[in-house]
Parts: sequence; C-alpha cells; structure tokens
Amino acid sequence: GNTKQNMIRSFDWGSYILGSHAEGSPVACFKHVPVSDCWENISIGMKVEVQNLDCDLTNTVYWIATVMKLAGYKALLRYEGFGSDGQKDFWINLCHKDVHPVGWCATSGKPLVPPKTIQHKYADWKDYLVKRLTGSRTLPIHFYSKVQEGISNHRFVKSTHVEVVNRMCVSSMRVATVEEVIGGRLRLKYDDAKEEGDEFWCHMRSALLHPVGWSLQVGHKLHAPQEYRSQCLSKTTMQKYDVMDATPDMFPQMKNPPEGYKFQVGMKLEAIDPLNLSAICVASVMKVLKNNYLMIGIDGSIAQNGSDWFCYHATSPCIFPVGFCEVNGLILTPPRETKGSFKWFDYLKQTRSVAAPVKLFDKEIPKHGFKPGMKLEAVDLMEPRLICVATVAKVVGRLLRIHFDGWESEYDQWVDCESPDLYPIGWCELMGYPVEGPRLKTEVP
Amino acid sequence: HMPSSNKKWEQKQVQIKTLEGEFSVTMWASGDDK
Repeated sequence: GNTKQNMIRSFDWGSYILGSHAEGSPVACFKHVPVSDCWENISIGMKVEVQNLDCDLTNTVYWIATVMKLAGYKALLRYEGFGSDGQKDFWINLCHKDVHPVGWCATSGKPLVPPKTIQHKYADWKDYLVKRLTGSRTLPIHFYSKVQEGISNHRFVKSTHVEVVNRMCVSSMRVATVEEVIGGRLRLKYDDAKEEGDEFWCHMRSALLHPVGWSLQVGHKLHAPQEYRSQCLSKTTMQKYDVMDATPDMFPQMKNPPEGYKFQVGMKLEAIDPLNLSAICVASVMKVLKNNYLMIGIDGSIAQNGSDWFCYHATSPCIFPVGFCEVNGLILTPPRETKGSFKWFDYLKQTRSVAAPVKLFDKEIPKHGFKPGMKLEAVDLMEPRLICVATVAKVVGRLLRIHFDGWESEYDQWVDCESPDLYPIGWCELMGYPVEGPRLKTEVP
Repeated sequence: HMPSSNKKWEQKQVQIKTLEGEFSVTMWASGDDK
C-alpha cells in the first residue's frame, strides 16, 4: 500500500523527458543500483510482454510491446502492430513486476490479445508476430529476480550501529543507528538525539559513513559518551564487535595514495566546499589523520575552532591540486578576504605555504558515460532525505556538476561520477520513494 | 542478426500463444540469467 501511494506521488518523468527532449543517464552509469551490471543488454527495439491496457475485456490480458525510447529504468513502449503510430505509447519502469520477457504469457497461461485500436489491422496476427519477433531481443528470463536481488541485497539492516558525520558540525562524528534501509540508502537516527527528527540520510557506500570505532582509530573528533569510547578500544583491537555493529568489512576498501608522497599540514589545494557544494575553494590540509584521512579547511572561513573542517580521504575525488580550476576553466572561490583577482603564485608566497604535490591527485578517470544535459535523480546533499529531478550540467573528467531542475545554478552541487547519491530515472519509483519534481516558479505580477 | 558486441547473447526458442493458436519464434536473450 505504501509503495502504491508513493507511486502515485511519483513525478511523471515520461512527459518531462519527451517535453524537454532530454536524454536520461543510462542505468549502467550507476554501479551501485540494481541490474546496473546487465543494463548493457537492454536496448531500443527490445520486445517485452506487458498488460494490454487498450482493451475492454474484464480479465487481465497481455500483448507484446517494443522499447521505443529509454530513460534510466523507464522505457517508452509501443504495442506491436501500431507501426509508426505512437498514439497509444506509454512509459513503464522496466523493473516493474508486470514487465515480462516474450514467452512468459505462454508459460504462465496468460492470454495475448491484440489492442482493440488495431484488432482488425491484420487478418493473420500469427504471421505478423513471427515476422516481427524472429531475430529480435527480449529480456533475460530472470531479469525481475535480479532486480529484486539488487533491491534487497544489503548488509546494513535496521538497528545497525554506525559512526556518521555530525550534520550540525561537520568536523565531528556522531554515533547513530540505522532506522530504515531503502535501496541501500540509510535513515540514521543519532544515538544522542534530543529532539524528534534529528536524523541523517546517506547511502551505505557514502564517504560520510564509517564502522563502529573508526573515529577513535583514525583520530577523528567524535561526540560520544565515555562508555562508547572505552568499548571501541576493545572492539577495534580485539575484533570483538557486537552483532549489530557496522564492521570495517561492510565498507568499501579505500585506495592507497601514490607511494612516496604524503599530504602534510599546511599544504594548499582546491576542494569542494562541504557547506556550499556548488563551490570549489582554496583550501588547506589542517590535520593529517591515520589511515590516509585528512582534515581539510576552507581558507578564509569564518567558522570558529575549525568547526567546518571536513574529513576527506587522501584519494578522495573531491580534492584537487592547485591550478585544477584554472586548467579546467572553472571558477575557483578565493579566500574571503581576497582583494582583486586571486593568483595562486602570489597567495602561496604571501602565506609562505606550498601546494600539495600534483602526484598526490593522480586519479584515474573512469569511463563513466555521463554527458552534459543528461537527466537523473540526485540527492540534495544539503538536505539528503530529498532526491530530486536533476541534470548533469557539466562534466570535468570524473567530476560532475549536478543542476537541480527549476533552481538557480547557485544551488548546483559538484559530485564525483561514482557518487552513490546519484540514481537513474525511475530509481525512486522502483524503491517506492518520492522524487522531488522541478521547482515550479510562481510568476510575480 | 546476432548482437555482435556481446557474446553473452543466446538464441532462444520462445513460445507465443495467441487466440489463433500456439507457435514458437527464435529470439535473442541475454545469457546472463543462467
């Protein structure tokens, strides 16, 4: 019931895609979503069996349809027999349980009945179908069970304990418990929450999420009672975790930085501002933690006591060498007090500091497949419970500028192409989660 | 024609049953599901 309600609330991607003549990012671009690994086999022209909605019969009947257009998980289907006539075309989520490979009806004893609009178009439907279907592609037989496997195959369950960034003070971590898991996204309640709604959402592969004991192990600031801290020591050293503790093996393995190079306190770099994700700023290494983690501060910040320092792994795709913005034609946000135009050469001299060696940022650029103009569903990282209709506004190597449709570009957010906070069109519908449609601008008379 | 880029594709005999009777056609389906 809940899923159905959300489906109703769901945004009408189909007409939006057709109206804006946009392209949806292919599912294969999102490695963390169900059936991403076999999406290369889904293509335009593919045939499926679906409910025949152009029919007056009281019982449910089916007909064969062709994929005319793809947008993420959603496909524009045309019933066989309509030729070039698109009057009865309709959008469907290919992961929906009522989309079947050709042959399913015969094996399940379901009737295939031609749509009433074209019922009399062909005298011999058998002959027509043999010609149309022979040599075409259809869905793999176990496609739907693969979808289901992808939706539920998560190691995080309700009541799992984790350490996660403190949304009220990003330089510290807090202990939290998983309240809900939706498609790998976790709704977390801070254990020390004093008021209702003191929650946080993040994906289980998010860089903001860590196992129990992580903060003390790497030397990150942690807001937690003494009792928790004492227990952490034995948990991490003796590997004596509680059953519901998130353990290191549940997290992606971090890469090692290039050998022979190390970040040092004071080194300058460019970094995505964690409190304003549309900006890439002049930044400094403020602290070097264990296991190649760094605390990065935005130069010229007015926050007190480093409360806006942010933890980035040394191999994070969100930190860049000095000159990155200039090389790529991007706007670099200079320190607040800068007068005139900002020049790295002068700034390094003036602050008597050095740039972090370029070798430290030697990141491979995956063949991600994202292109400017592609539509997708993206988490608003400033309000991570919301997943919104969005567009890839810019692609710089592996870095994407995500634009939230209907909002000004100052609300854009820079994210990595492998971010688990990006989803294909139709992901929310598949998970029964609401997607926030584009903001409708109200005209002021 | 055989989808050239992917060897995982397999030819399959698929049953179709319409009001006019039952017959089979040869289609391509991804062999991923084995």
